[in-house]
Amino acid sequence: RRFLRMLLLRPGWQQEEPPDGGVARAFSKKTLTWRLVGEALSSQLSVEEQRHIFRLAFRMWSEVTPLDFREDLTAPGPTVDIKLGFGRGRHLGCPRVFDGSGQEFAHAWRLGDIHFDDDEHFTPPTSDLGISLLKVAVHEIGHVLGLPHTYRTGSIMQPNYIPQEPAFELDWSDRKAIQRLYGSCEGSFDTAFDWIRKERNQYGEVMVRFSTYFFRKSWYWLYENRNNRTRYGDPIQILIGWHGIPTQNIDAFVHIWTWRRDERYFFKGNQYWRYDSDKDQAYTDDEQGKSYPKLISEGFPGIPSPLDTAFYDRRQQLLYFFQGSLVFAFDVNRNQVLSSYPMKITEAFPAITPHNHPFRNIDSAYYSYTHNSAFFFKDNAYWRVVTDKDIQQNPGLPTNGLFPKKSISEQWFDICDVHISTLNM
Amino acid sequence: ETLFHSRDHSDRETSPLHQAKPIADLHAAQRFLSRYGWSGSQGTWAPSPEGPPEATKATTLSEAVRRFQRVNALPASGELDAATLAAMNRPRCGVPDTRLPPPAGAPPPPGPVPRATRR
Repeated sequence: RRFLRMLLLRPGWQQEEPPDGGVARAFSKKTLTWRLVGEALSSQLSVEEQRHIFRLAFRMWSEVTPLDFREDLTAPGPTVDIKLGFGRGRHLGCPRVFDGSGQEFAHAWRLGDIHFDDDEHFTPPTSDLGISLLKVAVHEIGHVLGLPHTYRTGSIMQPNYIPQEPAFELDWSDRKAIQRLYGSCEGSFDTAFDWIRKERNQYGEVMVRFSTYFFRKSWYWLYENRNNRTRYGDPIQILIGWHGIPTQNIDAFVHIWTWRRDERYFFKGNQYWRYDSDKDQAYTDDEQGKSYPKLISEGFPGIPSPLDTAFYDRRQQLLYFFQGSLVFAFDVNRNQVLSSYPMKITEAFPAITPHNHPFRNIDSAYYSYTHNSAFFFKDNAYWRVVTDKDIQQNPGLPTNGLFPKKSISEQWFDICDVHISTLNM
Repeated sequence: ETLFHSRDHSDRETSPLHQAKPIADLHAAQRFLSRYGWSGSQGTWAPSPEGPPEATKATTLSEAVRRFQRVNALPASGELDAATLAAMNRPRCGVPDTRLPPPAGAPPPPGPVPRATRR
């Protein structure tokens, strides 16, 4: 009890009394610093390997929380939020003596210090032997952030080390537990889209599959709709996953898909790029040998730039381009803007609930094959566009009406930034 | 760094002395239960003149053992049997288990439980 009192009474340590007497968040700022203490290195792994493993451990928590973690090698020690070190037996001035190889392998202080017993056989993530330093580090960081032990199978916060295949991830319940402390991840997106591709199954039949992508600044996530989370290890740099398009701040993506056409375009500024799905790279030239990128005003007469966003309506074979408070409907067969456009977004996509509308400067318009609906994203919120099916069920709904806004993080989970220093791990 | 790696580290070799002492008897088990928050204050375990009467100590001990057995999916006999001692000897984190598992976690997500794939 005395030990625990010491843990909790750290000067400046953030202790928000939890409402249910349960766990409480430990930090109130978004970016936390950490350091592997130079005089407390392990003698089992190279220093760089130790730091890389800790960087990955922090990144794994950052992928599921609004927190960012930055390695700080220069600030004065006391100002570093989380300090990690190895020791044996009596170590680092810690009152809790380690017991040697076996049993206790590490402990964490809510003060933000994490100690690893260097008598244990700690191994890198690639090894099946010993005790995975990555798993132990993720566990102990969980404590420093405020998570207690749990005996729930699959949780990284189980008190005992569970030897299993080296690849491990934070499961759904661990993610929700930490998000109960620090909230869900919010933020706007430059563009979001489903990437359709045709594949042949083992019987040679053509299968149509899609992957969902969210882009923000210079990175992106693949969203696994069936698992309700982003792909493990995301976000990654656009530069790494996409070839030949701008590496940041994409304005829009559209996929023109008809019986005769299957074209994908990225837009940025006053230019656009066509992307070759099969070769996974941007086209350098079109069929006439004219090079990409091209001017939007050339390829899409009457469409202004830069754009806020755009999406393709397959039902009407119309491209909707958004700029400011206006929307332009572009007929892909006649290659021209419909005569009744541009229109106010509020007219073309009327609010179902008065004043509940994005009005202008939409961040992203996203047609989701998972939900068979179009969504307008702005800041942390989305508005879903009324579909034919909605109107069948409720004839009073306006065509292309917008349902009242909801929070993006309630529909798409764990789309979290990581600190720029760990982006291309 | 190069200096550090070039220096002699034989003093840091893992010596057989650095093996954790197995938890194999009542006293070691009492220390374990107290260290990891399964029993009350140290006094309940360590023999002390003003300690509670013998009967209370025995009850407290078996109650703590029972609680530990329950979360480790062992028969909650309250006895320090071999399985219970083995569970106490498993590699573990040093943070006490003081807060017993928080209320049941969020309901599992819809769809199949995803297996971790290599990043």
